[in-house]
Amino acid sequence: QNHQHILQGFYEAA
Amino acid sequence: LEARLEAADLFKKVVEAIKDLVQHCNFDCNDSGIALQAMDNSHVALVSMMLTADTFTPFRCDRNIPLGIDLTSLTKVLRAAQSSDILTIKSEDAPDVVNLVFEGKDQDRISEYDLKLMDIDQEHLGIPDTEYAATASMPAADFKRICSDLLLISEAVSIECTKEGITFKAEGDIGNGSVTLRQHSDLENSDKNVDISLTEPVALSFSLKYLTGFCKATGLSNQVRLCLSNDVPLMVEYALANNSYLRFYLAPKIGD
Repeated sequence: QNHQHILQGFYEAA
Repeated sequence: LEARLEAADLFKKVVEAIKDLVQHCNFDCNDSGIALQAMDNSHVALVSMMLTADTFTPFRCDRNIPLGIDLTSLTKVLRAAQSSDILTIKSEDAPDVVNLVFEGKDQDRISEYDLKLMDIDQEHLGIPDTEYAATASMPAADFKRICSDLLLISEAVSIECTKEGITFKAEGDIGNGSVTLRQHSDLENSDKNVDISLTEPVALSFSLKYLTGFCKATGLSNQVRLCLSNDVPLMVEYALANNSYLRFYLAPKIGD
């Protein structure tokens, strides 16, 4: 529960 | 680039709202306006700002220029601007500095600062246009209050959106807390509306440390809009005049 996703898992590098 | 704002207040507040999340970032200037996209160091949150050309009177930008700026330094310079000052941002082609001019409304004082630019190689994420499962608009001050109250209970909040309303829940060592906002239209003051549109119920957990950080933008807009879909980052949007905006994206916490 303390862990946070990071955004790269959701969005591609442009 | 030459961009003139009737009141420095807007730019001061935008920079104030993002400076603790991101330290160095490119202000990308082109003929549509000034845009910024930057992630925090942990890559959990992202800020996306757009100040459209219509926000400035006048706005001129002849070619695309990225202005790499240290926001701590920019904050020092912007301290010299009074909120009601006219602010002009100017830059040459391939600039070493950005020039900021603050003029008192009565035009008896002109301050001029040059801020050194830096080369910033920033990772840019492509954020697709997303149809969110749930969108909730509410008074920005209420959202700020809820986040700061629940932060005293827990470091995480679960946000659940249903047709009945949006619920913020925190579970901590001292106990639990929850706040529900029900959909509601205030006929006398639409700034107080709570509006929810939903295609399917959503429940996601987020870090309150980040959410309370986003709330530094509260002074920019009466209303804030939360856009949620299961298993995608939350978008928190502060809409500004002339289609300008300040948006924050926050990756959800991993479930149990």
